[in-house]
Amino acid sequence: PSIQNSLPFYFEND
Amino acid sequence: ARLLHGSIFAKVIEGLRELVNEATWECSGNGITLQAMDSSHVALVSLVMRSEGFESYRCDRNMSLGISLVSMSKVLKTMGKDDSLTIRVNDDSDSIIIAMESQNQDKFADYELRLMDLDSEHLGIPDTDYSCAIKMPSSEFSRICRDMSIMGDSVLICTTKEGVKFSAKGDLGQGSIRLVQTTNIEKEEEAVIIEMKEAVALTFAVRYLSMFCKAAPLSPQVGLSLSEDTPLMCEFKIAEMGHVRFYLAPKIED
Repeated sequence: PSIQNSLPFYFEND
Repeated sequence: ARLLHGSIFAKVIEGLRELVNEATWECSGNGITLQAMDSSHVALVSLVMRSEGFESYRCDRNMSLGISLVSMSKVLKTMGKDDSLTIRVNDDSDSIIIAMESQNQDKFADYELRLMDLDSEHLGIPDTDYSCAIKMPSSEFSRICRDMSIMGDSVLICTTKEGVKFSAKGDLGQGSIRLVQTTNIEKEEEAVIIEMKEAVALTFAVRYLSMFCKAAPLSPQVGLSLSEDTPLMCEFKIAEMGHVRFYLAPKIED
C-alpha cells in the first residue's frame, strides 16, 4: 500500500 | 491585457479550473503569474504569461487579483472561437472586466466579475536538475492517463534508456503502456523524446495527472520531469508566451 505525500513536504513556504 | 486569439486564455482557464477553483493572479509589468495548490495540498500549478506574448499589455502598478476560475470559465465559454479578448482592471475597482470582440468587429460583449479576497499560500519551488525529462504528444499522455485509470488509482512511471512505461494495478488486474523513444523524428509534435541521467520509478495518483491533462489543448507536446523522491513536473508551453507547470507529490510506500 502506498500513501500520498503532500507537496509542502517537498517545497518550502515562501 | 489584450489577446488577438482569446481562445488561448480560455484554454488556460480550462486547464486550471478543475485543480484550483479560485486563485490569486499576480499582475506586474512583466506579465501575469499565478501559483496555487489544490485543496488537499498534493498538487500545485504555476502559470506564467509574459507581457510580450499579448497583443498589448499595460500594468501601471502591481496587483494581486483574487479570481474565481469557475466563474471565469463560465464567462469565457460565451466567447466565439475567433474572438479577441481584453482583460482590464481599473484602479480601486473590485471587479475585473472581460471584453470580447468578434473577428469582423460586429459584436462586442463585456462582462464584469467580482474580485475575491483569497488567502494565498506561496511555495518556493527549487530549481531541480531532474534525473529524467520526457517529451511526448500531449494527446498521448491524456490517453495514457485515461487508460491507466481503468486499472487503478495510481500509476507507476518507470523510465529506461529505451523508453518509458506507465503501469497500474487494482482489483481488476493490471495493465501497462510502454512508449519507445522516437528514433527518426519527422514531426517534432509527434515525437517521444527521453533525456535520462538516471532511471526513475515513481508512483502518482492518476486522478491528478488526469486533471493536468485538461491543459493539453494548450500545446501539442507535454514535458514530464522526474527525479526520485521529488514531485513530478508536468509542463505545457503556451506558444511564445509562457507555460503552465503542474507539480505533483509522489505516492510513497507506507
